[in-house]
Amino acid sequence: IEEGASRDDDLLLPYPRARLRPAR
Amino acid sequence: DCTPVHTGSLKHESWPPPPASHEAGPPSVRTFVSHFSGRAVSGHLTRAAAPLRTFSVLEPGGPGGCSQKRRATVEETARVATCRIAQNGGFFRMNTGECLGNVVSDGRRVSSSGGLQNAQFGIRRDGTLVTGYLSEEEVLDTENPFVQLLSGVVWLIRNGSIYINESQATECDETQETGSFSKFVNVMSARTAVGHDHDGQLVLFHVDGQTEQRGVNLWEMAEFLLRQGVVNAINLDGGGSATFVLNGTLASYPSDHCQDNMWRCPRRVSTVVCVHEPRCQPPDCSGHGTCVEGHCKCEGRFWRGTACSELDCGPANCSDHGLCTEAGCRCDAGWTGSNCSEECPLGWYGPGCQRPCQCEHQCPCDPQTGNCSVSPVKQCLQPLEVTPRAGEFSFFSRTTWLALTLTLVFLLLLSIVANVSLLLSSRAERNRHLDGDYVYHPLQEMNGELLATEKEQPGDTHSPFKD
Repeated sequence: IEEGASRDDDLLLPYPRARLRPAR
Repeated sequence: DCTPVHTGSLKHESWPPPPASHEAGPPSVRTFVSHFSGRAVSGHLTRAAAPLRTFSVLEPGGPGGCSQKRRATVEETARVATCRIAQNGGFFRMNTGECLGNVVSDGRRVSSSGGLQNAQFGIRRDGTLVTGYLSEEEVLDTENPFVQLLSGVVWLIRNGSIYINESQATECDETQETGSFSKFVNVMSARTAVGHDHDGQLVLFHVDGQTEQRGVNLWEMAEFLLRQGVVNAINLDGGGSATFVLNGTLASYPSDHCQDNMWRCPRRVSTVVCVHEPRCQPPDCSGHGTCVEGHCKCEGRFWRGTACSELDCGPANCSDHGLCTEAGCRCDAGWTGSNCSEECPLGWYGPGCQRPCQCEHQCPCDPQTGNCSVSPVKQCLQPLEVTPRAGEFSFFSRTTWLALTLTLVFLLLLSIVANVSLLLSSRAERNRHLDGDYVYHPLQEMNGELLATEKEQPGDTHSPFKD
């Protein structure tokens, strides 16, 4: 059964999208 | 990043594996619809025994998925690995598909966080369950390496207590003023988590939801897990990623919309946590056996052990005079037999006693080296004394046989000569009778008296018919 692609619209992000956390 | 760490080993919990004899029964999957702050939330709680053999972290779409930055639905990834139960796993970059954090899948390290401080959950080679924060050095440990490892965000429960506050301090972003991390913790949403209970069983948790509208926050999830006896747990990806697949079929209500807003569609995610049939450890039984229902059936007569990695040549164990190999005892020089318990027979030496001694006068040699000068005095003198007698016996026997043979030949010749002479005389006699001369043989009466006619024969020649 082809359900089609998700719209990826329920976003739950721990960190702001634009930021990369520096590795320590 | 908010709590600098200056010392080497970082805080984490290691839970010892269950005994090797512990049977891995089928996983249990419980479905619930529970109230959290008055809201009804549905989800699943899964427990799997012997996680070392039944739990895997899968790359999206199969091996190589992280390096190729693939995204696949949980159903697709679970189908490849024949998972009984599967959920979405670690976080990933939505726009590129890049796997984030540490990922070790069935012993293959496919992604590294480079020491980034987020909650980790993994299983080491000996079955130890590890939860918490790990330095890169600990992740790369080769003595007891991780066979499964993935990263989450927020260590929910540490050693039986909620650990969210401490996690926020450790895992928060440097720019806390954005509030994104705090919101992430406290917002209701669809959630997933992984952890373990007191019995060392793996626990997978999933709740349906939609960010800011339905579902649970991390505090509610942690409390629920605590009530279920979970000892250590970390939070995995949620929101539209939260997906639960049972026996290959989607069994949750994803929160992402399809292209048609009427319907909901499962998101193509990155890594997947999977509960499958028990696998052998190692999966290929060290190349010396076959995996049957999670147990190695060793091949050959001498491979033993749960991993078919030990050679066992029996209680004698080659009697300390050999090496146990997959073909049996390989005896040291000078020893033979299935257990290497017998010395080489006299006159032979070397590995497997395959080499004949090369000593003079048939002297025995050293069974290990073949050396003729090693303790030969007693062993060698005796044969030297015996040799002449043996020679005599041999010579006497030969002479006897020769005489006997000659006698028999002589008798045979004598017999032939006698027989031939008799045959010749018999033929001469017969030939004489057949030369044409008749021989007169007078008939005799039964009583032995001559007939009257015979008596009168010389004078009566006129009565030829009287006879």
